[in-house]
Amino acid sequence: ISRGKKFNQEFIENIEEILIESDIGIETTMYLMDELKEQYRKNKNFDTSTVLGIIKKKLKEIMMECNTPEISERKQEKPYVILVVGVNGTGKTTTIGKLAYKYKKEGKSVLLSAADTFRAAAVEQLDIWRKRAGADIVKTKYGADPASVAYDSLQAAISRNIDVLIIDTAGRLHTKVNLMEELKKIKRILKKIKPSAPDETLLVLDAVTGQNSLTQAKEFNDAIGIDGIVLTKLDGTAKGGIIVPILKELKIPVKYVGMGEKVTDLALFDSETFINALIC
Amino acid sequence: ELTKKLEYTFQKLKGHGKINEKNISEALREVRRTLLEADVNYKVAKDFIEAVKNKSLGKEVLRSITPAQQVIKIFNEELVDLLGGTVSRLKDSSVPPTKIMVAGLQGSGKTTFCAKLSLFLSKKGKKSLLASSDIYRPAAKNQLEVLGNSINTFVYPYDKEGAVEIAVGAVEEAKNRGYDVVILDTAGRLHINSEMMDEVVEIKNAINPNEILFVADGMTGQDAVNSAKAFLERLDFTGIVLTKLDGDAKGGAALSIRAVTGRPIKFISIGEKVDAIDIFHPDRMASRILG
Ligand SMILES: Nc1nc2c(ncn2[C@@H]2O[C@H](COP(=O)(O)OP(=O)(O)OP(=O)(O)O)[C@@H](O)[C@H]2O)c(=O)[nH]1
Ligand SMILES: Nc1nc2c(ncn2[C@@H]2O[C@H](COP(=O)(O)OP(=O)(O)OP(=O)(O)O)[C@@H](O)[C@H]2O)c(=O)[nH]1
Ligand SMILES: [Mg+2]
Ligand SMILES: [Mg+2]
Repeated sequence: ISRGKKFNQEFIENIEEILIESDIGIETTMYLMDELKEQYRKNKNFDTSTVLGIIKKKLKEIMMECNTPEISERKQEKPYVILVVGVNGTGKTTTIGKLAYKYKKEGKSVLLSAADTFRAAAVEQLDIWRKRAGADIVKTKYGADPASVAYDSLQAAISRNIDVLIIDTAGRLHTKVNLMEELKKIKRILKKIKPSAPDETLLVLDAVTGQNSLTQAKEFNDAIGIDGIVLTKLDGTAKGGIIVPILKELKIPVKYVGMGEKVTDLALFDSETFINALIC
Repeated sequence: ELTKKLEYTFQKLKGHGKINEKNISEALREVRRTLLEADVNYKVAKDFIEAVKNKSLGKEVLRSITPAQQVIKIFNEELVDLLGGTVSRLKDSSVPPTKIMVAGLQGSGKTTFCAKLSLFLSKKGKKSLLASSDIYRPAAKNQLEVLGNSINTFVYPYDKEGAVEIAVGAVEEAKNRGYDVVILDTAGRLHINSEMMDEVVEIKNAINPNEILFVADGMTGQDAVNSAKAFLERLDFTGIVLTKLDGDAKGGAALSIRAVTGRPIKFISIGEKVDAIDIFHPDRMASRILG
């Protein structure tokens, strides 16, 4: 957007285009556009920087509304159990490798659970990541019941006095009822050993995905409850604006962002950075 | 859904025999909203609506249907036309093996699709060799081998070679062993990673594929036009595959990618199993997008 343009029809369309193309969705876009028009009515002295300022302020407000308390990992007793879920190909296994590396750097002992017993070479893939991170792994043969792998992993984490247990699950579409039931079963079986487990359930979303991410967040949250989101592939050109309606409607915070394919390419989500990147 | 919304819109403007500027602008707003909610790219939706608007202005409303149904009918026809205009058969080589190369962003479903395509072709009596030039993703080779085993298809073995070397070796193997087709999987890559884009161009130049398929996730949002354009510019791909359409994403990326590249959508992937592949049906996709 060039500086100092007047608030005319063409300008309005440009703003609308930037917002829509960020995947923020039509509802949030219209909400922001109404807000802009309202401000314009009050103060005709409008230019580009005013507009950007208003949008950023509104986005910050939306994101602050969802300030759910940071899940304090120290409050939970060992092992801290993280369940990672999401649809196919979003970056769950890779993210787990990055998380394991992060916790190892913090001096924690980490155990990974290869509970994706379905997809070709899923266990092998996670095994390579755990070596890169310096973590241990519990795995079993292909086709085994994921819930039993999760169960064995938690038993092992307890007996080995592990700080953090991260459970990888197979990618699954939220529309597949039996696969969502499988997740509920994993949760139930973990609770048999540790009632607070999973201490953290992370939904991994691909920044490239459009409006369906909102549906995914709703469905996974309804099925097993989601504590935080990992937004991956933000090193691409997709903006991931869909997390704004997700935050607004479901109050689920984004905890991490994936910025690449290396073990160090994981960052804590920062709303300021995100908002600035969203509407540049 | 769209029909109901448009019925309501036209109800408010009664007694019109023709579709004119006035009664259509409200309807077009509804259609635009439907397209955007279906993940059709902003600019693509704008151009598409403008084109269809010009086609429907002044049209006599048929006696048998309401103006709303008329508008939907026109949009549906135009969408089907845009999505599936050209014939979308897989390219064949006069001298075997036919070389098919697959490329796209990370996690879009390329590796799984290669196995699906191989099975699809074997059912048509064509024997294919599977190969992967993905030397980056952990256990990429294992993944294709496991998939290959499940369909009794040989996967070209590699060890320490580079991506281009593997591709050339696989084509050579396919030639020597009398395969009808060689299907080459490539690593997922970002269109803005110049090194990786250079690599995939290098692979293309080394083996000169008959068919290059851009594999895109059916749930892709507004960004679809960016990656599609970039891959087209560097690879000049010949066909599009949309995956994960067994979900409930509307699939507007189909229109976005088709509109900015002009390349035909040849296949869709509709599940995780190796037989979950289908020829692209533009009419089904149009109904899905317009909801
Ligand atoms: N550029 C980029 N690529 C990523 C990122 N995260 C993951 N990937 C890539 O995305 C692809 C899929 O990653 P996986 O970790 O296998 O995804 P997944 O969700 O475990 O996949 P399934 O288990 O098959 O559902 C791989 O090629 C990863 O390298 C990221 O933040 N940036
Ligand atoms: N539900 C569903 N899942 C699919 C479909 N196609 C692929 N998948 C799944 O999507 C995930 C990613 O598939 P891959 O074939 O590994 O994707 P890829 O493009 O090769 O990934 P990279 O090589 O990392 O870029 C896997 O879990 C697949 O089983 C589909 O049509 N429907
Ligand atoms: Mg995985
Ligand atoms: Mg692959």
